[in-house]
Amino acid sequence: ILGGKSAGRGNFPWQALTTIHGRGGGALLGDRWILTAAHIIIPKGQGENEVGLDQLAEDANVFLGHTSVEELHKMGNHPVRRIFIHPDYNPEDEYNFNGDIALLELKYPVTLGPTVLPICLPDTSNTTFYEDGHIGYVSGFGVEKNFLSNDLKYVSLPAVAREKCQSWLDSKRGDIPIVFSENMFCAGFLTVKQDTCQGDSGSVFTVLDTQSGRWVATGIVSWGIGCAEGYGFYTKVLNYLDWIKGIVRED
Amino acid sequence: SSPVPSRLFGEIRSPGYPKPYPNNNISTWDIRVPKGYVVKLTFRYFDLEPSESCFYDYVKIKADKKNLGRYCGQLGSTTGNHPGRKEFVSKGNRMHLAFHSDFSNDDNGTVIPYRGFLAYYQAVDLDECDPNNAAEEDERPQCQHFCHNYVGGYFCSCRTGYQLQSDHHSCKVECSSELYTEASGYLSSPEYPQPYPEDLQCNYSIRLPKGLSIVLSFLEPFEIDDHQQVYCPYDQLKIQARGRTIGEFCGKKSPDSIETNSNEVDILFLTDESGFSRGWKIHYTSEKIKCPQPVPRDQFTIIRDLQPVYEFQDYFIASCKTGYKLMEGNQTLLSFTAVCQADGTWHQSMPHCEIVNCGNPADLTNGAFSYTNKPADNTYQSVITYRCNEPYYHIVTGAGGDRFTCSPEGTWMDGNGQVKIPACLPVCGKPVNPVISVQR
Repeated sequence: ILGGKSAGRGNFPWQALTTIHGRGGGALLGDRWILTAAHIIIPKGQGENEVGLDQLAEDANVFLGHTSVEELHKMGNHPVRRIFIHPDYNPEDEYNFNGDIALLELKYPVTLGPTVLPICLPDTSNTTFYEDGHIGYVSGFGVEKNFLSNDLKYVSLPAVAREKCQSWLDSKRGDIPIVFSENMFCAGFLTVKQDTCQGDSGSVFTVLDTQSGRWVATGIVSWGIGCAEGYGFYTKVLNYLDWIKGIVRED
Repeated sequence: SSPVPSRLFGEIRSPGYPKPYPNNNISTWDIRVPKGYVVKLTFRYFDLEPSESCFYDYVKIKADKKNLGRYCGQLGSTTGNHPGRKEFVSKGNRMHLAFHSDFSNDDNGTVIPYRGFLAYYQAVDLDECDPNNAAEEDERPQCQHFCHNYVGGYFCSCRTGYQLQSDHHSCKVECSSELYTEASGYLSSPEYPQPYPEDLQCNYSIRLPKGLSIVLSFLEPFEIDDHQQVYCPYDQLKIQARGRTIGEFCGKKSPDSIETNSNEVDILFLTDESGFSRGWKIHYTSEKIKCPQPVPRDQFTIIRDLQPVYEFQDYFIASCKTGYKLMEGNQTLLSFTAVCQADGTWHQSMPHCEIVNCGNPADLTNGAFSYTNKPADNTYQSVITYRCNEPYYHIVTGAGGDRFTCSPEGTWMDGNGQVKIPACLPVCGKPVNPVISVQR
């Protein structure tokens, strides 16, 4: 998290620290699911065939319940039973992060408390969260000032209108055939040095639903061009509700 | 003199018959028929010299040491004693005939050829049972009770309760093994209400199917030899049930009814060598043996359709009030039935009822329960309320709510009778310590 602040304990109780292929983030759903990005499980350029999902589940580390990386490690990991990658995610397509969403099922349900609480999913009818300027908060253990952070940081970022995202992207991509699909949105600033960065992937972009008084995950930190050099791009959770609920409810 | 062989019939002829009999002749015949018969003699033809008192020629008939007559003459003669068609019957099985002819048979110088006689005899059955038929006083049948005649003989029998002795004439009371198996009946001392014989050792046994109780009622008159100072020293009437003496009686006062509670009763009547008491008579009946009235052991036990009396093969069903369960010792019973047995006891002892205990309520993950009334009370009608660890979890209940009551079935049930406990589901998006921006 660049340009952010240190999170206090209980500010973002859904925040998970993952260590699968390097550091990543995630968010607790219910008491046994972690919402995260697909690319932290199967990075671009690494096919699924190299290592099976079962093995990945065995090897995955998930930490919950603290803002300090060191304390998180001391508290112990939460073993993963299964991993669900969205079928639209194509690890071979280096510049297409469409379907960059995954679910991790923990082996054992976690006991909720002030420092471990799940995030809510958005209501299907509410699209205002993605309107231009709608403020959200992103937390993460990712890079801050060139170093991976040892503590949880957070930053407040506005959602940006699609046209602005596309326009900016077009100006920056060059020859890179990077894709901005309808299953994504972008957020952040063009000039203010506040953004998410490497290591924050998988963490959730959250907004406060003032009607219900609940914090809702509207996005998942997915990709960007550099860090704090423009907008960041996030998986649009609203478009994947059916997929999420289909997996979570069936289980 | 010639004995006549013992036959059932025969004829006797005067010497030379049908030719005139000789003079100076004395002939005798001893007629004998088998024992059990008498001799019946008739003259088919009789022609002897008539004389006054049959002085000259005669036939003398004798039987049973008695003269049956002296006969002579011809049919229609004015003198003499013609037997005619008379039947001569002995009392015994013998008859003696004697024929006598004097030295001549002339009448005023004319010799009259008297032919003599032809007599037939037959054996006639003697009715030994008719006392008038006894030849002598000591020859009368000595049947003590009943005499039965038949052709050629007779036999004796005895009244009910008596046994013909080895002499085939005398009867002795037989009451040593009298058996009664009907549901009710009468029994009495021998000869009742006439005085009972001496030296009796009577044993009357009543044997009924199991489950019946014999009741003895004494009828009047009741009279058994007794003594003023010593209890029943002479004759005794003993009542035994299942081998155990339940009463010994004598005197003139009839005992009260006896309910023996037994299906097997023996009545012993022992008498000494003397006495002149009229004895006793008992009317026995039977009724189904009774069992004790069932009584609940506690206030929660219900006996269905309680009867005023319980008899053999009756049964009762016990149950508990709602919220209580049947127990026998430490064992829970699904139901209870007790049957009245043949010996007057119940085949199972009365159970008791204990309050239903639902046990500890199921733990609620990420939640807890609390007792509404009495703490740690898991018995019938106790109420608990489930709650979740708020604010991190919220409770999701069925339509029956979060209150559970210990049911009569021994399970915790919600308001709709469902046993499924609520669930505590995570509360999302409500951090206890949300991020707050102060400076603007």
